[in-house]
Amino acid sequence: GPLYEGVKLLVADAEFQAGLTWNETEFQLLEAVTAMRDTQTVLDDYETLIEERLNARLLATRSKSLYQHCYLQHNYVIANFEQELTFKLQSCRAMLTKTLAALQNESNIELNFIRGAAVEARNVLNACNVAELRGQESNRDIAGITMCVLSRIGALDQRLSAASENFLDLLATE
Amino acid sequence: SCEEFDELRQLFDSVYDDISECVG
Repeated sequence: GPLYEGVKLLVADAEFQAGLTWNETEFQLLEAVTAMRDTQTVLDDYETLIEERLNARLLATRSKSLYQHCYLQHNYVIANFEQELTFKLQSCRAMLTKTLAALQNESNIELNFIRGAAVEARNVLNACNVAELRGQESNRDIAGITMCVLSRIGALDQRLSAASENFLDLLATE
Repeated sequence: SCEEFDELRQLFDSVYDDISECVG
């Protein structure tokens, strides 16, 4: 009857919304992880560049090359911050590694919930014996089944919203 | 700390731009 169809539609909609939420969450996660990995690559490349530059400077100043004066006029400035630059690069890299781990570990509870929410919505059909709404059940059964569906779908929606919000907060913080 | 690194990197790059220009 119409109640059975309506309940099935309600569950299908919850399942669909949960699927959309997971798609969006997964997209945001991948974007953040990719951006952080790209930054790690930039740091690796830059570390190599620092070494090359410093080696060239040492070579030019030690071998008294024609270009020695080009380096010497900047010697004081370079000597002042070359160590600091390497230190800050390593600090940045350590922070990225920590953030990546935090993003993937701390958010696991939220992510796992969002990932499984669509299946959980679908499971409401079985958990509440929705199929029984098709048969000739008593009013008491109809009310029980309907309440079961409404409460489970409502709770799922609330938890999904909270998990999604928490995850987006974590992304913004990190 | 990544912002501090980026600021210092820009300074470092500008010094080496001058050096590259001088070396030719």
